[in-house]
Amino acid sequence: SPDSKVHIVYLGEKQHDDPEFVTESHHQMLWSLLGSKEDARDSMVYSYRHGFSGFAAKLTKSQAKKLADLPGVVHVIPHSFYKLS
Amino acid sequence: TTRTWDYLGLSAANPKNLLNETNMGEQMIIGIIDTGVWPESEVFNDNGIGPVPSHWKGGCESGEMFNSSHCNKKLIGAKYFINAFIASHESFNSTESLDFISPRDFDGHGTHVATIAGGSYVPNISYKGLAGGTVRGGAPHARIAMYKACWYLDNLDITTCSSADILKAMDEAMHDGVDVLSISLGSDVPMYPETDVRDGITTGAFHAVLKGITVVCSGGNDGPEAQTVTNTAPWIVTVAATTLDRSFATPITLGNSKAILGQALYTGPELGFTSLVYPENPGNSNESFSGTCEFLDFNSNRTMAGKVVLCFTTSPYSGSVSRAARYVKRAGGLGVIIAKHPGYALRPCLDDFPCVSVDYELGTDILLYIRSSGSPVVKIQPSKTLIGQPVGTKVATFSSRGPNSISAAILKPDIAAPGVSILAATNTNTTFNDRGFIMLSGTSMAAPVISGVVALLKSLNRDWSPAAIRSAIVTTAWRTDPFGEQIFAEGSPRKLADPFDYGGGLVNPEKAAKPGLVYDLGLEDYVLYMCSAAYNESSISQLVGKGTVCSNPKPSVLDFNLPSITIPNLKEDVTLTRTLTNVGPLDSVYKASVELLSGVQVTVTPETLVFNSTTKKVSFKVKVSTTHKINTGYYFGSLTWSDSVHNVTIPLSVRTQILQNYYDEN
Repeated sequence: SPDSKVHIVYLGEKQHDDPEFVTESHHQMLWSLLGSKEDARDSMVYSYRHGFSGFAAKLTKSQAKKLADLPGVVHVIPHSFYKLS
Repeated sequence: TTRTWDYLGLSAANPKNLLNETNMGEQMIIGIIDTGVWPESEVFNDNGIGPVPSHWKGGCESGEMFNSSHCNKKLIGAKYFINAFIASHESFNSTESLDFISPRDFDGHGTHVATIAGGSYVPNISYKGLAGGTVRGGAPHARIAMYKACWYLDNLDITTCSSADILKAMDEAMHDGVDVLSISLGSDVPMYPETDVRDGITTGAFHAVLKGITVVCSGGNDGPEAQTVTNTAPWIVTVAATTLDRSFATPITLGNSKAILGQALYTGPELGFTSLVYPENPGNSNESFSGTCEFLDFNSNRTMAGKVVLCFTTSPYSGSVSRAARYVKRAGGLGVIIAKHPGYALRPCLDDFPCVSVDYELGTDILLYIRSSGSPVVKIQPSKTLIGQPVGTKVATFSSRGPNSISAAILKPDIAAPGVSILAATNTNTTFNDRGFIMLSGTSMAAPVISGVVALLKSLNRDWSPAAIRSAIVTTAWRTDPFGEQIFAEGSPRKLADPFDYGGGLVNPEKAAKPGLVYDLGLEDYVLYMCSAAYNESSISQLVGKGTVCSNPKPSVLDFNLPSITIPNLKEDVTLTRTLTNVGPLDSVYKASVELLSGVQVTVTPETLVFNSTTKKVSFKVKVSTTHKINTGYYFGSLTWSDSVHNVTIPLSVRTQILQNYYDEN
């Protein structure tokens, strides 16, 4: 939807060593929020799965708020922009 | 870089040195998150470089005008991350954009940074004859892995990087096995708390550091104002920029034979004696005149045509120079002399138009000559490269300064490195490039100097943590220039540099290789810091991946085992703890000495530390009290532990605040 923006959902240290498993858990989390696998796939921008756990997804404000309240979620924050130094 | 490494004492010339002992960092992998890479540049040649390190698990991604054949044993990795950038910029058209949808570097910034960190030797390079020498990186045989996360936005003519793309790049770099992450990017002040994921770099860096990867970041270019430093997390190495002992003197000769040396990158022909004018109303004209550089276009062409124009500006930006040159050139003028405060990057003017900078004193000398002479004239000769004394080292005007605006007790920046007028590779379509090389300035250029040094240090000491490496760099840094002269910090006015300008000082690679003792940090120390900064236990537990309970009462941030002591609000006596780990000879005895701070008493207990085969770590206490009766500014001193071979020095910065959380105008 037009008012969905890229958010970073940060889950902290990985809870599992298999990256595929970690990514699948991210899709599950998004699927349960958005209601369908297709919506979850369309919304997902990145899965962070090697150095830590989290994902980037296009979310509306209310979706971001719901995710933030889930257990195990540290932050859900809109992404920001950096400049060259 | 044609001067950087000789200046820092890291040249292959000396037989027994860090470069040779580590085979120039051959086993190290430097990950760089930036605008990409120009693979054809000679700085990525892999002549004489051995097989790719076995711990490398990354790859070389194909894309627009880039394929896996562009990688080699020097440039071993190249990936690009654009999903979040595209998701946020509907207007961005991948097929129309000037940028390459691949690891290829459209901007040139990434290629420049990669050169400084780990570029191979490329002899006989200069910028049109200036700054000549051998271009190379700090770790010339280290491998480069480029993670492109910054993109050119055509319709806004800016280059920008999404934190979501950066985080993905960091996640991949951790998987790929890099040893150092070099990030010359910054957010805007004010910032978010360290573990707040809004600051993507900081959060990704936390996990990288816990995995043993040193993360080196630019401190930002928002100086010289205080509290402008960015990338301030305690687990990041934050870098300030200094000048080299090199400048580009440009002779200006007035008609009265007075000779002045200005600064420029003027490589055109000598401009013989030419009429000189300062645009001001002679008193009987109704034309408009302006001698301010930004308003030279107020003058009629007649005022400037065929002449060299003197103007004054209060702007430190090099843009004011190029704008003045454009106005004068458009009016038919032949050159421009800009009187300005010492400032930002020196830049050539388009089409080699003579544009020379001087300070206000010299500018006023020229103005007085113009007003006292009936027909003032001036000659401008091409710039010359001056190296070594009497050219002094200064903290660059633009270099962002501390104190750390998020947590004043965490000293930032950590360290300084040369970042002004650095000659390195770029792509071949960047304006002002000379056969694929260009001079750039910024903390972007200073950070990869440290990244290259870190690669060498890690190569020598594989078991050192990122904190130990940071400690070694900070406690052995020069607090003068390499020749013993004081370092000034540019600003208005210019002042002697202090820890908020350059952290521990100017990086001294040879000394950092053998620091004797280090202030190390482990997971429990980072937890102490986050508990002291009142991050909630559930967040901390998530970050570290296990249940964490903060001690009660919560710990003091002053006890965080940094290689610095910064007390922003001293009132009652404070006693803090530090722990030193011996990384030198097993049997060592160190004695404390304190460089005093006016009106502040510092007592160290014990005054002697004894290390041996069974005692590798020793703690000590530092009691600090003030005799000041008012809220003061910061006073600076230092604490050194010495065994007469190694000097382990940390900066002390103390501000008395009788009235806490108080602000006033005086």
